[in-house]
Amino acid sequence: ETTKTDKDEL
Amino acid sequence: MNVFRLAGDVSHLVAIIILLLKIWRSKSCAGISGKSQVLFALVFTTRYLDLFTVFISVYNTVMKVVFLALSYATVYLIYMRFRNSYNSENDTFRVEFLLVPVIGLSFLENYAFTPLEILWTFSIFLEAVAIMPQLFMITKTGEAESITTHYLFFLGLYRALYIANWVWRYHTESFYDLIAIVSGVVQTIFFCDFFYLYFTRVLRGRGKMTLP
Repeated sequence: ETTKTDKDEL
Repeated sequence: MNVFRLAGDVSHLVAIIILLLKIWRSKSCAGISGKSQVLFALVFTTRYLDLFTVFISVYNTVMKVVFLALSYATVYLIYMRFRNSYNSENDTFRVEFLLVPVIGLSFLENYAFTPLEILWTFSIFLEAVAIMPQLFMITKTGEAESITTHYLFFLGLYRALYIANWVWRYHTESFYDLIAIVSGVVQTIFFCDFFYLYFTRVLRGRGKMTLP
Protein backbone atom coordinates (compact mmCIF):
# COMPACT_ATOMS: atom_id res chain seq x y z
CA GLU A 1 0.00 0.00 0.00
CA THR A 2 1.17 3.45 -0.78
CA THR A 3 0.01 7.02 -0.58
CA LYS A 4 3.02 8.22 -2.56
CA THR A 5 2.74 10.01 -5.82
CA ASP A 6 2.75 8.04 -9.04
CA LYS A 7 4.75 9.82 -11.73
CA ASP A 8 3.36 7.51 -14.37
CA GLU A 9 0.12 9.49 -14.34
CA LEU A 10 0.10 12.53 -16.54
CA MET B 1 -2.78 1.69 -17.08
CA ASN B 2 -6.49 1.04 -17.26
CA VAL B 3 -9.26 2.04 -19.63
CA PHE B 4 -10.30 5.10 -17.56
CA ARG B 5 -6.76 6.41 -17.42
CA LEU B 6 -6.24 5.90 -21.17
CA ALA B 7 -9.59 7.51 -22.01
CA GLY B 8 -8.67 10.40 -19.71
CA ASP B 9 -5.34 10.96 -21.46
CA VAL B 10 -6.98 10.78 -24.89
CA SER B 11 -9.67 13.22 -23.78
CA HIS B 12 -6.99 15.61 -22.52
CA LEU B 13 -5.12 15.36 -25.81
CA VAL B 14 -8.33 15.88 -27.83
CA ALA B 15 -9.14 19.01 -25.78
CA ILE B 16 -5.73 20.57 -26.41
CA ILE B 17 -5.80 19.71 -30.13
CA ILE B 18 -9.35 21.11 -30.54
CA LEU B 19 -8.21 24.42 -29.08
CA LEU B 20 -5.01 24.58 -31.10
CA LEU B 21 -6.82 23.74 -34.38
CA LYS B 22 -9.58 26.23 -33.65
CA ILE B 23 -7.05 29.04 -33.21
CA TRP B 24 -4.94 27.91 -36.17
CA ARG B 25 -7.82 27.53 -38.64
CA SER B 26 -9.73 30.68 -37.66
CA LYS B 27 -6.44 32.60 -37.24
CA SER B 28 -8.05 34.02 -34.12
CA CYS B 29 -7.96 33.41 -30.39
CA ALA B 30 -11.05 35.52 -29.65
CA GLY B 31 -12.85 34.26 -26.57
CA ILE B 32 -9.84 32.27 -25.34
CA SER B 33 -8.18 33.17 -22.06
CA GLY B 34 -4.45 33.53 -22.66
CA LYS B 35 -3.98 33.52 -18.90
CA SER B 36 -5.48 30.03 -18.54
CA GLN B 37 -3.24 28.77 -21.34
CA VAL B 38 -0.12 30.24 -19.71
CA LEU B 39 -1.14 28.58 -16.44
CA PHE B 40 -1.53 25.21 -18.21
CA ALA B 41 1.92 25.61 -19.81
CA LEU B 42 3.26 26.32 -16.31
CA VAL B 43 1.42 23.23 -14.99
CA PHE B 44 3.05 20.95 -17.59
CA THR B 45 6.48 22.55 -17.14
CA THR B 46 6.58 22.13 -13.37
CA ARG B 47 5.07 18.63 -13.41
CA TYR B 48 7.15 17.08 -16.18
CA LEU B 49 10.59 18.05 -14.85
CA ASP B 50 10.97 14.34 -14.07
CA LEU B 51 11.51 13.86 -17.81
CA PHE B 52 15.13 14.66 -16.93
CA THR B 53 15.39 12.42 -13.87
CA VAL B 54 13.47 9.17 -14.42
CA PHE B 55 12.36 7.11 -17.40
CA ILE B 56 8.93 5.52 -16.88
CA SER B 57 7.79 4.35 -20.32
CA VAL B 58 7.82 5.40 -23.96
CA TYR B 59 4.11 6.28 -23.68
CA ASN B 60 4.78 8.43 -20.62
CA THR B 61 7.70 10.30 -22.18
CA VAL B 62 5.99 10.85 -25.54
CA MET B 63 2.77 12.14 -23.93
CA LYS B 64 4.65 14.49 -21.63
CA VAL B 65 6.66 15.95 -24.50
CA VAL B 66 3.51 16.29 -26.66
CA PHE B 67 1.56 18.06 -23.89
CA LEU B 68 4.47 20.44 -23.29
CA ALA B 69 4.92 21.21 -26.98
CA LEU B 70 1.19 21.72 -27.66
CA SER B 71 0.70 23.96 -24.61
CA TYR B 72 3.62 26.17 -25.61
CA ALA B 73 2.39 26.26 -29.20
CA THR B 74 -1.02 27.44 -27.93
CA VAL B 75 0.56 30.21 -25.84
CA TYR B 76 2.69 31.23 -28.84
CA LEU B 77 -0.36 31.48 -31.12
CA ILE B 78 -2.30 33.58 -28.60
CA TYR B 79 0.42 36.02 -27.53
CA MET B 80 2.57 36.21 -30.67
CA ARG B 81 1.10 35.02 -33.94
CA PHE B 82 -2.57 35.99 -33.50
CA ARG B 83 -2.18 38.51 -30.67
CA ASN B 84 -4.31 41.07 -32.55
CA SER B 85 -7.37 38.89 -31.97
CA TYR B 86 -6.66 38.31 -28.28
CA ASN B 87 -9.42 39.81 -26.09
CA SER B 88 -7.11 41.01 -23.30
CA GLU B 89 -9.78 43.46 -22.14
CA ASN B 90 -12.00 40.52 -21.15
CA ASP B 91 -9.17 38.34 -19.81
CA THR B 92 -8.94 40.23 -16.54
CA PHE B 93 -8.84 37.46 -13.95
CA ARG B 94 -6.21 38.26 -11.30
CA VAL B 95 -3.86 35.31 -11.65
CA GLU B 96 -1.90 36.24 -8.50
CA PHE B 97 -4.98 35.31 -6.46
CA LEU B 98 -4.48 31.74 -7.72
CA LEU B 99 -0.70 31.60 -7.71
CA VAL B 100 -0.06 32.88 -4.18
CA PRO B 101 -2.32 30.38 -2.36
CA VAL B 102 -1.21 27.53 -4.66
CA ILE B 103 2.49 28.24 -4.01
CA GLY B 104 1.81 28.45 -0.27
CA LEU B 105 -0.19 25.21 -0.22
CA SER B 106 2.42 23.29 -2.20
CA PHE B 107 5.03 24.16 0.43
CA LEU B 108 2.71 23.13 3.27
CA GLU B 109 1.17 19.97 1.82
CA ASN B 110 3.50 17.69 -0.16
CA TYR B 111 4.93 14.18 -0.08
CA ALA B 112 8.53 15.29 0.38
CA PHE B 113 10.13 18.67 0.97
CA THR B 114 12.32 18.52 -2.13
CA PRO B 115 12.29 20.93 -5.11
CA LEU B 116 10.89 18.36 -7.57
CA GLU B 117 8.15 17.16 -5.21
CA ILE B 118 7.13 20.71 -4.29
CA LEU B 119 6.98 21.68 -7.97
CA TRP B 120 4.95 18.51 -8.73
CA THR B 121 2.50 19.39 -5.94
CA PHE B 122 2.36 22.99 -7.19
CA SER B 123 1.44 21.73 -10.67
CA ILE B 124 -1.34 19.50 -9.32
CA PHE B 125 -2.86 22.33 -7.24
CA LEU B 126 -2.45 24.87 -10.03
CA GLU B 127 -4.08 22.59 -12.60
CA ALA B 128 -7.16 22.37 -10.36
CA VAL B 129 -7.76 26.11 -10.69
CA ALA B 130 -6.03 26.99 -13.98
CA ILE B 131 -9.30 27.03 -15.94
CA MET B 132 -10.77 29.79 -13.75
CA PRO B 133 -9.59 32.72 -15.93
CA GLN B 134 -11.30 31.03 -18.93
CA LEU B 135 -14.55 30.41 -17.06
CA PHE B 136 -14.38 33.97 -15.67
CA MET B 137 -13.99 35.31 -19.22
CA ILE B 138 -17.08 33.39 -20.41
CA THR B 139 -19.08 34.65 -17.44
CA LYS B 140 -17.93 38.21 -18.18
CA THR B 141 -18.79 38.18 -21.89
CA GLY B 142 -21.83 35.95 -21.34
CA GLU B 143 -21.07 33.69 -24.28
CA ALA B 144 -18.68 31.16 -25.78
CA GLU B 145 -18.28 29.78 -29.29
CA SER B 146 -19.37 26.16 -29.56
CA ILE B 147 -15.86 24.97 -30.45
CA THR B 148 -14.58 26.60 -27.24
CA THR B 149 -17.25 24.72 -25.29
CA HIS B 150 -16.19 21.42 -26.92
CA TYR B 151 -12.65 22.16 -25.75
CA LEU B 152 -13.88 22.77 -22.20
CA PHE B 153 -16.01 19.63 -22.28
CA PHE B 154 -13.06 17.36 -23.12
CA LEU B 155 -10.84 19.18 -20.63
CA GLY B 156 -13.40 18.59 -17.86
CA LEU B 157 -14.05 15.02 -18.99
CA TYR B 158 -10.33 14.25 -18.70
CA ARG B 159 -10.15 14.88 -14.96
CA ALA B 160 -13.50 13.18 -14.36
CA LEU B 161 -12.11 10.05 -16.09
CA TYR B 162 -8.99 10.27 -13.93
CA ILE B 163 -11.27 10.11 -10.85
CA ALA B 164 -12.71 6.85 -12.22
CA ASN B 165 -9.11 5.69 -12.77
CA TRP B 166 -8.25 6.46 -9.12
CA VAL B 167 -11.32 4.58 -7.86
CA TRP B 168 -10.31 1.64 -10.06
CA ARG B 169 -6.70 1.71 -8.84
CA TYR B 170 -7.79 1.92 -5.23
CA HIS B 171 -9.83 -1.26 -5.63
CA THR B 172 -7.38 -3.21 -7.81
CA GLU B 173 -3.97 -2.02 -6.53
CA SER B 174 -4.85 -0.45 -3.15
CA PHE B 175 -3.11 2.61 -4.56
CA TYR B 176 -4.20 6.12 -3.82
CA ASP B 177 -2.59 9.52 -4.14
CA LEU B 178 -4.45 11.88 -1.85
CA ILE B 179 -3.03 15.16 -3.25
CA ALA B 180 -4.00 14.19 -6.80
CA ILE B 181 -7.42 12.86 -5.78
CA VAL B 182 -8.50 15.89 -3.73
CA SER B 183 -7.22 18.33 -6.39
CA GLY B 184 -8.77 16.28 -9.18
CA VAL B 185 -12.16 16.31 -7.48
CA VAL B 186 -11.94 20.09 -6.91
CA GLN B 187 -10.91 20.55 -10.56
CA THR B 188 -13.86 18.48 -11.79
CA ILE B 189 -16.32 20.36 -9.55
CA PHE B 190 -15.34 23.62 -11.28
CA PHE B 191 -16.59 22.07 -14.54
CA CYS B 192 -19.96 20.84 -13.21
CA ASP B 193 -21.77 24.12 -13.81
CA PHE B 194 -20.25 24.25 -17.30
CA PHE B 195 -21.20 20.61 -18.03
CA TYR B 196 -24.82 21.47 -17.21
CA LEU B 197 -24.82 24.41 -19.62
CA TYR B 198 -23.01 22.36 -22.26
CA PHE B 199 -25.62 19.60 -22.28
CA THR B 200 -28.64 21.87 -21.96
CA ARG B 201 -27.57 24.65 -24.34
CA VAL B 202 -24.77 23.66 -26.70
CA LEU B 203 -25.75 20.11 -27.59
CA ARG B 204 -29.48 20.85 -27.81
CA GLY B 205 -29.24 24.33 -29.24
CA ARG B 206 -27.23 25.79 -32.01
CA GLY B 207 -23.80 27.37 -32.19
CA LYS B 208 -22.87 29.61 -29.33
CA MET B 209 -23.42 29.02 -25.67
CA THR B 210 -25.02 32.07 -24.12
CA LEU B 211 -25.48 32.52 -20.42
CA PRO B 212 -28.87 33.51 -19.01
